[in-house]
Amino acid sequence: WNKFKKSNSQFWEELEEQLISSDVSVDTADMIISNIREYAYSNNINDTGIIRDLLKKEIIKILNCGINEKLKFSGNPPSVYLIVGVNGVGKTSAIAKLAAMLKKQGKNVVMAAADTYRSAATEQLQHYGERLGIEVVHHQKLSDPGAVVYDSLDKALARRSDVLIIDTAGRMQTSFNLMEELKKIKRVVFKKLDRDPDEILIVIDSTTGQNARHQAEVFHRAIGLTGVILTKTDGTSKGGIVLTIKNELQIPVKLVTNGEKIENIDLFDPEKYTGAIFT
Amino acid sequence: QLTGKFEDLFFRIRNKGKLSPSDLDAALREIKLALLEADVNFKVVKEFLGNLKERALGKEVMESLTPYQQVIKIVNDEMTRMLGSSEGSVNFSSGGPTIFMMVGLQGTGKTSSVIKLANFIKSRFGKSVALVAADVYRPAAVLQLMDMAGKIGVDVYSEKSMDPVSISRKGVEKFTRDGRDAIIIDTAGRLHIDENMMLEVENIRKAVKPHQVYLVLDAMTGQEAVNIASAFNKRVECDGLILTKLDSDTRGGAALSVYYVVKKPIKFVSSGEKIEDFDIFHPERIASRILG
Ligand SMILES: Nc1nc2c(ncn2[C@@H]2O[C@H](COP(=O)(O)OP(=O)(O)OP(=O)(O)O)[C@@H](O)[C@H]2O)c(=O)[nH]1
Ligand SMILES: Nc1nc2c(ncn2[C@@H]2O[C@H](COP(=O)(O)OP(=O)(O)OP(=O)(O)O)[C@@H](O)[C@H]2O)c(=O)[nH]1
Ligand SMILES: [Mg+2]
Ligand SMILES: [Mg+2]
Repeated sequence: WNKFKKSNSQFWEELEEQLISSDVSVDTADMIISNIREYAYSNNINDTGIIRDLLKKEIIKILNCGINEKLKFSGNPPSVYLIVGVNGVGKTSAIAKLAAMLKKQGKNVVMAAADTYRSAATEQLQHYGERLGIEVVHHQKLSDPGAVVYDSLDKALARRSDVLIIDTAGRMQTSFNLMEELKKIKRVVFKKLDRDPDEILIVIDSTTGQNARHQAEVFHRAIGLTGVILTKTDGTSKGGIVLTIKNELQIPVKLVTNGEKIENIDLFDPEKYTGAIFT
Repeated sequence: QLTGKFEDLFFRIRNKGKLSPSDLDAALREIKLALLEADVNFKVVKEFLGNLKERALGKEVMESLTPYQQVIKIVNDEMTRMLGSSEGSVNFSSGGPTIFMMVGLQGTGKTSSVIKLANFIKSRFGKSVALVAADVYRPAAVLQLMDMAGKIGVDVYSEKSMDPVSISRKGVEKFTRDGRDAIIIDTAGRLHIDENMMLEVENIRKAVKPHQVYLVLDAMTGQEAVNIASAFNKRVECDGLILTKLDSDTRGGAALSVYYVVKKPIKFVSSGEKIEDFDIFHPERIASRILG
């Protein structure tokens, strides 16, 4: 065994580097690799191809979560999806794509333009609304985001819409005031519907490194996350931080966007995702 | 200069007169961990540790009365060296307007940086600035730029056409005729692996001949930062980088990796959404964040 260990220490190092270069955190990568190594040694497995497959299976196992990976729909419409995340990660685009996807499935969708801060955020969402024939509830610039959400809930209830998707302004997890604003938005939904949003999804950019874990942690502590939307997977980054986020915070990836066209959105597929890490 | 994890580590070994090989290995492992957690590219980390070990096994450390202090000094020197120097200020061209162009991946903060740089040039140098809206793809991109430009009293050239090369050329011609001191071109976000889009930004550069092309890079970019920056640099010959979203408290290892490999200076940093959250790059500040 020591012979295998010595001659293959490079093999294990390469496996670890594959994970690290995909932005998996060192802790999670070490945990996964040492579990596999222990299993391989105790089962006399020394075929590197088989070990690689074991590694893939282990990663898929971590990413899989049974029922949680599906989008939740409420028994009392509208189902409410609150979309959050730091600046520029792809929230507004993901919302348009998700709305289009749900509409194609025959659902009645309303979008809330609750980013009242950034220049042309409302116009950006309205552009998609017009293209898709989906209503966008909006107020004038710098109005209270909570008021937009309240108004959207009214409209969604009146129209008996199936889903209301709420766009919020990008915000750093390090901004106390902006995180408080998000809590307030969540409370508006609870007060109106007597339940929390059915999905609270953090949008994470595939190119982001270890800071994404901190983002997930702080957003989760503030408002409770039900899932991740992983964006820009059409780039060269693998978004491995979602493996860390699932492993350490138990937050699953639900959706993936892989381009700038409206159809570039899919339900998360752990097998496909894991395969991409190893190409 | 070293904070947090590094301080504990070196505090633990400081009272040992000599630096044993196992002490050094333990120290190197801790440094590797800290750098990877800071998003420094793993190949850059390997090389850094290699150089560090070589120097640590040399006379300056082994024959020093305070070997651990020597190692800290080396780490700090190497880090600061790897970040380049502060060359942030703007050099204006003597004949005609100075032309700037922003490029980068989607969502990194290009459009915001155009506005911040324009404001920086106006307020610090008293120069007249005008902008060219060459992002024809993103919904409401031109509106976004115009809305922000209106707040700082800066003109924007835009067209209904879908040809960013012609928009850029015409915008620069117009503002040159108007006698502006600086012209800044905003381009669409694009992937470094999108051949058509990289060709487009190459063509804009050829048509307009900017004095400064800045790659706008998100400070929280992970391991791919080096590949992204290298690809952009190869296609459009960047003059420098603008590092954004530093207020995320990200450690910023991407900055170090990119400078180490691409050797282009970081000119400016953006640390917030306000127009004034924009400043000249100071390497020492990033070095202490990475080692944080
Ligand atoms: N290539 C690629 N680009 C994307 C993807 N998702 C979003 N983008 C682009 O990323 C940029 C930012 O997208 P937005 O939807 O405005 O991001 P945001 O999170 O709403 O940004 P803020 O509201 O400013 O915080 C745009 O140029 C999008 O076209 C994706 O999956 N792939
Ligand atoms: N917190 C913070 N937000 C920033 C910073 N720089 C830019 N932003 C925000 O990041 C988001 C994206 O900025 P944009 O300027 O639209 O980015 P872009 O690169 O032009 O995006 P595309 O044109 O879609 O590729 C916006 O919400 C900005 O306000 C920064 O330094 N800190
Ligand atoms: Mg948005
Ligand atoms: Mg832009």
